[in-house]
Amino acid sequence: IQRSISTFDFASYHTLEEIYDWMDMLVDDHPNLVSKIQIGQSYENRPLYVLKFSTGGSNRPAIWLDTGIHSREWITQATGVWTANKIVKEYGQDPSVTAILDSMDIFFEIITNPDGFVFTHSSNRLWRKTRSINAGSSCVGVDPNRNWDAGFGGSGSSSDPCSETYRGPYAHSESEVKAIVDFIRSHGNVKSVISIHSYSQMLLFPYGYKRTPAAHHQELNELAKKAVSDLAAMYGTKYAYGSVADTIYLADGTTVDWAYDNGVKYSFTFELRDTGRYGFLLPSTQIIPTATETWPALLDIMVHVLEHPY
Amino acid sequence: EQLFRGDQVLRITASNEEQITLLRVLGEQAELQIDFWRDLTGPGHPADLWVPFPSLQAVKIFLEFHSISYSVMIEDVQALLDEEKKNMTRSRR
Repeated sequence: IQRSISTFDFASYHTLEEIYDWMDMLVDDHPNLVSKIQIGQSYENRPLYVLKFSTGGSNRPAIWLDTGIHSREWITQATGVWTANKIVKEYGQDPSVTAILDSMDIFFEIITNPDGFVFTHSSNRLWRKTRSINAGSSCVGVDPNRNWDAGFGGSGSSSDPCSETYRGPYAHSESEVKAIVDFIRSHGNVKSVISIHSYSQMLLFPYGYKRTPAAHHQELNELAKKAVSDLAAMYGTKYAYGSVADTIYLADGTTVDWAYDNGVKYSFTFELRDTGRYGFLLPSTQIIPTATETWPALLDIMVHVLEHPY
Repeated sequence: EQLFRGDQVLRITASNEEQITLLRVLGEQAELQIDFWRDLTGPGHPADLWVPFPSLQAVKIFLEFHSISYSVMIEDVQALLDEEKKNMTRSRR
């Protein structure tokens, strides 16, 4: 069967294999813009792939995007695939995307928790965590969004391996988390981290592990306000925005807090669309609308990062 | 493969802080195996709670006893999963 990127159905949910194959096709079709790098391996030894969008240069300032750290949130991985394709399509066409990629790189991990994702396809559609074995417990997995070294171990996470928000035995115990930590640290020039989840319709920024406002609270808040306003312009989808602690609850050990505490000023986390009925089981007919409305908000953040170097 | 026949997702709206505290206590009861899909954020904000079939009665009785308002958001989780699986197969074909 001849592989073709033009026949890929962005309006359907796909398996890990199909998405990894699609990534290869994207790289094959755009070798001067996209490359695939492996940043590590999952607990069950699956490769952790990151798409690098770059027009050249060395160690340029970079934007990190990830989707699907919670495996059951299928709309995020699907939005990730659509968005990666959109970046390629818009380079050279859209002035903002072109300007971003002419001076920055974008790193995009579409399947951040591959073991969990495969498990959602084979055994338990509602699986959220990693698939690592917990010593002394029959319960499997760690919540990879409570495993980061930022307020790790606080009350905004669980010490119970059977809980959906189990933080793990120690910070960065999960290879899926450690791989990102190592990558961002070794890169050294990441200016923005945008971690995408679903669902709840929120755009959040640090902090989650404490109620103290982040040093750049006002700037992040204004940027979030603009992003959610542009998102809503598409279909009227209303998003809440603010710090994690103020908007939802205290959450310890999260991606955005770790990124911010490690010098990444523009750290955001999205909670994508909820139609109000299906939750994580959002029908595939919602993929394109969700991805389409998210795009202007993502672009707002990326353009702001480009225009506000630090 | 784990099946979710009869599991429901309830949309709960707590009207005050006291009800939120009660719901947090409910969430800590490990034997119920419930899972907040959309977490509790504050009075008037909806939370979505996945309840396995064996815990349905206990959870609904708890909610009704404490006058916590809820509606059934997903009647049968497995039915939706079956539908999703069918759609994926069709799309792949």
